[in-house]
Amino acid sequence: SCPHACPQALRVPSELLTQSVLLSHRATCHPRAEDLQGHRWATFSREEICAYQSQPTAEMWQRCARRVTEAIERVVEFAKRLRGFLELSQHDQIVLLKAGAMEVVLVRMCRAFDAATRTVLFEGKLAGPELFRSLGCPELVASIFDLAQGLSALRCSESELGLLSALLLVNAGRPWLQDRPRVARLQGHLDVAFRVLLRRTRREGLLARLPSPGRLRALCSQHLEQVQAFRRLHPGVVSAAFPPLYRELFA
Amino acid sequence: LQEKHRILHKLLQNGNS
Repeated sequence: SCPHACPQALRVPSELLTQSVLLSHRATCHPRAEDLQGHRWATFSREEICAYQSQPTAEMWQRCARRVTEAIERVVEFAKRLRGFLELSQHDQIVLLKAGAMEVVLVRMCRAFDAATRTVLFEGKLAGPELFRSLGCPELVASIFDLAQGLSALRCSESELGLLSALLLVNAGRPWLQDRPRVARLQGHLDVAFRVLLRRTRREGLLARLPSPGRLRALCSQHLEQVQAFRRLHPGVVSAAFPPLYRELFA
Repeated sequence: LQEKHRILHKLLQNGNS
């Protein structure tokens, strides 16, 4: 509808865009989609859980910060492979990733969530919320598990998760964007692609069951608050021992 | 903004891995 205003990359039919997003999602997710089917991940044993629970708080925080950072790096790669993302200004790429990367990490978690045992894949095995006790933020951990459980129950396809993730990132409502209309155009294309997919697969009911934007935002705020609380209790640890990308985004 | 997010900026600049 705007052939002169839209760069070439943004004028693609819905299905092509969905395919492209799916490829980007599959290429940057861990575990890979093929490993999700009939997975054989072991559950952590009692002894292993106790070992994690006995770790000093600072060490457990550092360990989890590393895992989160690895996930964020994959989301950055996902963003770079999203059609149109790299055509946004560098400023806006940073704004969108800073605001949305953690939301995507949280949504992606549901892929490796085992509803039967209420566990999530962590460092190669399935872990329940009690494994993270030494972090000292039980409400945050519980909220994350609740989100993963809720999303897991929706049984989203990889295409749905890919588009949902893309829409979490390409959000023209984020503050501080320089070229909001440009982001909105890209968001619009993704939105149409998502709706076309849902109509084609008769999954329109999914829209009403997704976690609200407010819920994801609140979870990310909760995470930031806990990072601040940790810093007050363990001054210097974040600067000295946390991954630099984690510090940049959350501290 | 780029000054405060050097690592993110660098990741965005690098070629795909």
